[in-house]
Amino acid sequence: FAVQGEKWKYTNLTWSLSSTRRPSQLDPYETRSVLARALNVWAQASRLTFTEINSDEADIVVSFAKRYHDDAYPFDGRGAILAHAFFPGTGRGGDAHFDDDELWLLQPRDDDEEGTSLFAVAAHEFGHSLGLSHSSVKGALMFPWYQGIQQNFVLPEDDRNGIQQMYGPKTDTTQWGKVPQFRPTTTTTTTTTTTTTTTTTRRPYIPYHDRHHNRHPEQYPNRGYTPRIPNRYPERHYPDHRRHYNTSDEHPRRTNHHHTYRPTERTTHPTTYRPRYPYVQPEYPSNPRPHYPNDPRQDNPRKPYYPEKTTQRTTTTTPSDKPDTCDTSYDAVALIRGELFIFKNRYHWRIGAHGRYPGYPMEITRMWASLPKDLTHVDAVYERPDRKIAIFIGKQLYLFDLLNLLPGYPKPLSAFGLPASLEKLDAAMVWGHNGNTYFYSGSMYWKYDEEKGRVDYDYPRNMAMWKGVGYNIDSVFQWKDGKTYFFKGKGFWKFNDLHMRVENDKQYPSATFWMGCATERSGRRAGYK
Amino acid sequence: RSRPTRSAHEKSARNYLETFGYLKKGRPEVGNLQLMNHEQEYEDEFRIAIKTLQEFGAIPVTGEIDKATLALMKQKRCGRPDREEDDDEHRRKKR
Repeated sequence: FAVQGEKWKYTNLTWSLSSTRRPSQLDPYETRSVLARALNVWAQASRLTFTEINSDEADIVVSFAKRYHDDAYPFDGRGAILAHAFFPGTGRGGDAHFDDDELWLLQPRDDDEEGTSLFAVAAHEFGHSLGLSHSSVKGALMFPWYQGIQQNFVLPEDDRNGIQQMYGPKTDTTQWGKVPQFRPTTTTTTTTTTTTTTTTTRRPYIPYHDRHHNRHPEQYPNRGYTPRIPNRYPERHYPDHRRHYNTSDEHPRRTNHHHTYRPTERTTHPTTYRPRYPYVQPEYPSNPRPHYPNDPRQDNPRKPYYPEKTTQRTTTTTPSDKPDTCDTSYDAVALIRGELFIFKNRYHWRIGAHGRYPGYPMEITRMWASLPKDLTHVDAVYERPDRKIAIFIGKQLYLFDLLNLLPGYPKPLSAFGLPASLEKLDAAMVWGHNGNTYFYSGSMYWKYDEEKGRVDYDYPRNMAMWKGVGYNIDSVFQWKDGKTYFFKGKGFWKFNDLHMRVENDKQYPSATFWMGCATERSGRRAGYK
Repeated sequence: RSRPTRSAHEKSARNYLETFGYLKKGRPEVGNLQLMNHEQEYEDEFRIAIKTLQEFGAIPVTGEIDKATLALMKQKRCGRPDREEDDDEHRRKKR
């Protein structure tokens, strides 16, 4: 066995099936029953206990997702990669993700080779959730390749040694609790796969809809809010998601001495809550949750409130050069500190974990005040590996340390080995496939050596290397999924880095995907050939 | 000039080895001249990675992409790397 290094500081862990990412093909109640049995495999061999709390604040949140799903480990459809889990820790730590495209079997079937036992995979993934890495012992539960599961499964010795090294063996004075069965009724209870025969008083099962919506009844008085979950963090009442706001390393249960959930008085709104203005921050938030343009939660009233600072407004009329968010091409697109920045004319949009920031598009110079006051547009923007932000305008490079222009800048493009005759760059990016930086202009591109500060001597080369994107691109960048996206006109291509060509010859409309605009407005009928 | 073309099996194997932590990611772009100088070094790394995979997967250690290795790479498995690097993504902390 292999211990990764991180472990839980307590043994009474909580778990939950995600309220939003449940299996599409499985009954959630049976799924929870299987997950409880999988956790019980580890409970039987160690001092660990697992309590289902039906909350996204649980230590181990189990979710089902397809393809790209909010982390750097996209699923691949049916077969091959089945699931993954994160090692112990706060935030995403401990969470287990299952590929919703798999044919999951709730009951082991010897004669069905196509299906995959959810119990077997869950038991393996929970090993990661508890701090175990992969084992090279064939037959061990933590062996990385799927081996199926047998009836009356008992944790193999290799895994038992691993879990007991971290959390100690099970004490002798306890007995095993009965593995609970879940029933789809309102009297369904949260359950404890505990080492004692004592059962705690459990709160009734409350559907997600009832539990989570309208935490602000004064704002949404007609939603029938009934506070049922104690607010453990009254000073953080507004937030809707643990990963963004639970900044404490303290285990939530430490403030909840007995684990019975009781309705409590709703805490009044905090007086310490401050909106995120003034807008310019000392550091960008570093991406608690990637932005998914079509994420329905963008319209969720529970999303954090970013009030507009009306005093900063200098005009109420729309300038003529202000681009239409849902009907425009882009001058540059860049991922900076985990947020998407899209530039057009002298404006830019900022798209963070919760979608597009309100009040945008906003003048670029309000973010980077050292840029020319008469700025009309930028040509290319990218975040360098040293986190400095490079902004190309015409024949000049402006280099910023966050918001501050570095001494000696702007510098001419020729200072970096680019031809003196070059009027501008079209795009610049750090290519995720190899970590190198590339500049694009017209029909040519250059590889830029960040250490030497110059383009490599055997460049430029023809853009034909990047099959499918043509010449004179508008922008290119690497998104959080590790994929490369080229932009031209009002559309974009997703690029296959391994095959060095676009995945689809036909463009996708940018506004629909990146700005979350309605399809009709983004001009889909016009075609993107 | 470009480096010698690799077989589809090699490309697929390299991707697999990178995904599951046997090879470090970050190989230069197709046709990168710099790679030419390190071709031998790269081949050695690749063979070592294949051997490590074979050892981990409990199949004969040959250093070649043989049938057993191809079969191993097609098997259903966990998405976590077998050889963990220090990776913030796996140890994300609440701020």
